[in-house]
Amino acid sequence: PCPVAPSSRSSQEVWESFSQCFTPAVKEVVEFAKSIPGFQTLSQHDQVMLLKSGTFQVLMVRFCSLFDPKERTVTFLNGQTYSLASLRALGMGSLLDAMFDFSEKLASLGLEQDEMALFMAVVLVSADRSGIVEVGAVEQLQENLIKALRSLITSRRPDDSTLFPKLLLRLPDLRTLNNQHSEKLLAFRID
Amino acid sequence: PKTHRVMTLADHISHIITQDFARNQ
Repeated sequence: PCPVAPSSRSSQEVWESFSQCFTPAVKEVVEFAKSIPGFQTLSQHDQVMLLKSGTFQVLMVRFCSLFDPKERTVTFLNGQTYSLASLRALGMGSLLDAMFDFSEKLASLGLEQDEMALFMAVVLVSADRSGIVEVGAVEQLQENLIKALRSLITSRRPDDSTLFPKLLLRLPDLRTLNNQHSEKLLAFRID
Repeated sequence: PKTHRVMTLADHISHIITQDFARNQ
């Protein structure tokens, strides 16, 4: 739910309410990660590092369902729909454009909910390894999750051998989104 | 006067994750 403002509020206030949106969304990714089979067998340090480098990318996948690439609108969980143009005032134009493109490609694959969830688990454990101590353990977990994703997708679409590779090709897209946009500024009012 | 704390998305995400793991220690 994102209380993005009616037009009467200043873009600063709009920006603050938009920034507030991220906090619950990030917490949900942390809970999601803990539910991934094997994630909590990693060291606490490596769990934190993977979350720090992968959460933005998981959020990008989760937010895709809010984006309507055809209408160029975003509908928040509170039902409020905004056009791309109105959201540009928040100064996130380039991120929003990239999000529309990414969500169009992902939506075209037509994944089921459980396939999307497993894909998000793969996204998280495929995140940047620079801070990881036990790389082998993370790579083993990634391999297991990719195997599970492949068998789930191929079992449902035995005659479509292109979907799985197309899905894995979204991983570099997400990494680019992350490198280009995770340094965007948020603003929090401190009274 | 209202003051503002500005941080990057990445830092905001890191902050929430660190807080969560510290709380559940």
